[in-house]
Formats: sequence, C-alpha cells, structure tokens
Amino acid sequence: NKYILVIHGGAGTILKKNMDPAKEAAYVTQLTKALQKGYEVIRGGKTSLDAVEAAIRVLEDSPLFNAGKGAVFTHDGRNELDAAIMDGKTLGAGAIAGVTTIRNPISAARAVMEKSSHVMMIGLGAEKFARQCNLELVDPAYFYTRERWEGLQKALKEDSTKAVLDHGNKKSQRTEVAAYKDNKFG
Amino acid sequence: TVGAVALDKMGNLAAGTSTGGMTNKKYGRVGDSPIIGAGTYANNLTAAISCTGWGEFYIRSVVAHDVSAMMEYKGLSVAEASALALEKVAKLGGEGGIIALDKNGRIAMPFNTAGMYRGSVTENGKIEVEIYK
Repeated sequence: NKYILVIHGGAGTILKKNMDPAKEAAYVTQLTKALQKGYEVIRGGKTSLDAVEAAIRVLEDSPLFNAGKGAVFTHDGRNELDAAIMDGKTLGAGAIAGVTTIRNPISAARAVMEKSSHVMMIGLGAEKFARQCNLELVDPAYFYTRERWEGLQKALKEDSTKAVLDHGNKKSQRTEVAAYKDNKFG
Repeated sequence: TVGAVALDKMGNLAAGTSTGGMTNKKYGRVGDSPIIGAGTYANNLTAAISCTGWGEFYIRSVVAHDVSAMMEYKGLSVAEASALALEKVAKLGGEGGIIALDKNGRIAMPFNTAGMYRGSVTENGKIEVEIYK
C-alpha cells in the first residue's frame, strides 16, 4: 500500500520579496523536519493518526508557525490554542479550543478522541482533562515569541478593534466584516 | 495554523490541524481549525482534509466536509472537490488554503492567497516543500 504525508504551515501574504533567505531556509528546514518525522512513523508501520500527530507536534514546537510555541496573541495578550484530529477509518474525532497551558494541543485533541466519549472540550475543562491524561502542561509564557508580541502591539496601535489573520493579504486588510465593523488585515 | 493529512500502510486516512488563531482576537473567538467538518475532516471513503485561512468563512462553508461530500456524492476527484470548496470560500469573501489526500494517495493543495507553507513525502521518501504560489 501507498503511504503518504502532506502538511501545511499556514496560508496568506507569503511573498518571496518579503522573505529573507535565512528565514526562508528556516521555514523549509522545519517543514522538512515535520515531514521526516511523520514519514518515519508511517514507514515504521504505525498509523496515519500517529504520523499526523508526530508531524504537527514538530510544527507546534517550532516558533515559526502560528500553533503551539509561536502562536499569535489575543487582544488580552494571551495565546489561546485550538486543535482537532480525525480518524478516517472509524470517523472518530477529537478537538480542543481556547486552551493556554497545553504544550501540544494536537495531542490533547487526540486524547479527547481516544480517552473520552466526547468530540470537543474547551478552556479550563480541556486543560483539566489534559492533566488527567498526563499530557505536558506549560506556563503560558512558554508560547511567547517577541515577533508575535510585536505583531499584537502593531495591531493594537493601528486599530485595537481589528483582528489580524496570521498571514492576511492586502485584500483581507480592506475587507470589512460588516457585523462588527471589524476589519481584517495582515 | 498548521495541519497534516496522512495515508498509512493499512490504507487508513487521518487529518489534524492546530492553531494559535488570530492576532488581537477577542471574546473567546474560535476559528475553523478545531471544528470537525470545517477545518479538519477525514473519511477512508473519500479523503483527509486540513484547512488554513479565515476561519469564519471555513466554518460557514463547512469546507473540510464539503470536500469529502463532493467526492462521495458527486464523484469529483480530490483536486476538483478541493478547488470547488475553496471557490465557495472566496465567493463569500474569505481566503486561505486546503491540503487534502484521498484514499488512493492523490494530493491536492489549493490556496487563494499569495503563498502557503506546504509539503509532502511519498513512500519512497521523496520530500517536496513549497512556500510561494
């Protein structure tokens, strides 16, 4: 049987002219590392779930991507993390949202799928469940990166009512979200 | 946002997505990533899908399940279904990307933004990493 792994690290205003060679090389290195990690897992006969979790953990641990360490900041200066996982064989699924102390949210989503009768848990309850499952919990400061913190300060300075896509493009900067007069800009 | 979709030696598919959300977001706003059927979906009959982009539009279009449904009910390929699902997002005014992998190992990675960090590895170990359009 074929075995294949595909990953993404986010979409948006990612332009070669804005990217310095060192930064581009760092992204390519981390994406390659995630692919290698997941490939080792499936080549070794483990499951696609194991490969998905292994690859995403690499990207969550890298400060380059908006997930886990390196996540963006909310208006209140917090890193609120979400994750989901789904098994194509059983249609089992697990998800968590709005957590701030779980080092690898994808592993918590998988624990919800495999160790509870639920599909989704949020906030403090999800963190309590993660602790019961012996997942690694960290101080919220673990997720801090200067670049994302500066991104929040910039957004607050430009207009504190606007949420920002982690790679929003010019189009999205002007798009008005009528309901809350809440523009999006990169 | 980061995501992965995989097909293993037993022929089983899986999908996963993890995110920090949006800068400066308020009120406990949650995007599509943790919503099964919106940002993340997997079904051995069709495909494994992980999305990235403007979450509100992916939730409203139920994008990840939409890709699977178009494959199951209309017999579209993973590439056709992913492209069509992304078109629906764009029509609503949203932007972003999708990675999808079907049960036969066919890959689709459409996106309607300037770039998307993405990559794949096949059973012979061949790794491809892309960033720009």
